[in-house]
Amino acid sequence: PPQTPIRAAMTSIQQLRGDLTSSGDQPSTNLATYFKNCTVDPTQDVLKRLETLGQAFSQRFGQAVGPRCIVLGRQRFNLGVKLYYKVMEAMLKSEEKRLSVQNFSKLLNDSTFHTSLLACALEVVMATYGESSFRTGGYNHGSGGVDAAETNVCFPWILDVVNLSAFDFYKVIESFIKADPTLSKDIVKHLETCENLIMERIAWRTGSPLFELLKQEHEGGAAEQVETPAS
Amino acid sequence: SHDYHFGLEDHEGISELFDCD
Repeated sequence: PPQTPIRAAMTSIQQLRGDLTSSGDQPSTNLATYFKNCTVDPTQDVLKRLETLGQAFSQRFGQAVGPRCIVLGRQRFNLGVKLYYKVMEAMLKSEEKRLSVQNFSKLLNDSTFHTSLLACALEVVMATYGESSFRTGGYNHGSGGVDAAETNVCFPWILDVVNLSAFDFYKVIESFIKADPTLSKDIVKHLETCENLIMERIAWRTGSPLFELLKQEHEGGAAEQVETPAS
Repeated sequence: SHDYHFGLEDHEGISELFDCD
């Protein structure tokens, strides 16, 4: 049958859900082992963060799409969590191979890393359901049963929901694409568009951590600064 | 396959990007 935008969207959704069927909403045995190998076990912090951000996401999704869609928001979030765990495990496997270490305590206790990874997973889910499509393309079918045409859940909406700077989100995109080779061409394109938006505009807004980093770089790097006598 | 341009070098992973190496 001929490919239509709706058929393409339905195929993407089925593919995403299919790819995540075997992924649980809890860390896999392998991922749990990475957590246990840490000097400080991040498990409880990870679960607590997911609970807090899950509530924020469902609530904000309901506000943006309609109060009857809070349950739908929760479903999107749960799918995002599965993808978050799946990609985290793949990233750690790749890092273990590259660095020959098994203790990722610092990374796995970094709240910004987890929030960025989760935000990217949620953006992939939202884009798959057509809820984060950029309107320049000319259509937005809200193929998951949500009429998102009147709402504003397009990127960078997710950054505001999880309270993340665009600059920190940017860091995770390339590794995310590398770690999940099953992402469709359209989703990769979507993430690339997010990347470009950050690079060209969002990272330069007032309050971006980029300015502090540029300042440090200009001063020769924070680590190289001469300590004052007092310290 | 997609046309995404991978810019990170082999020695750059997620650990370095979050300053955790």
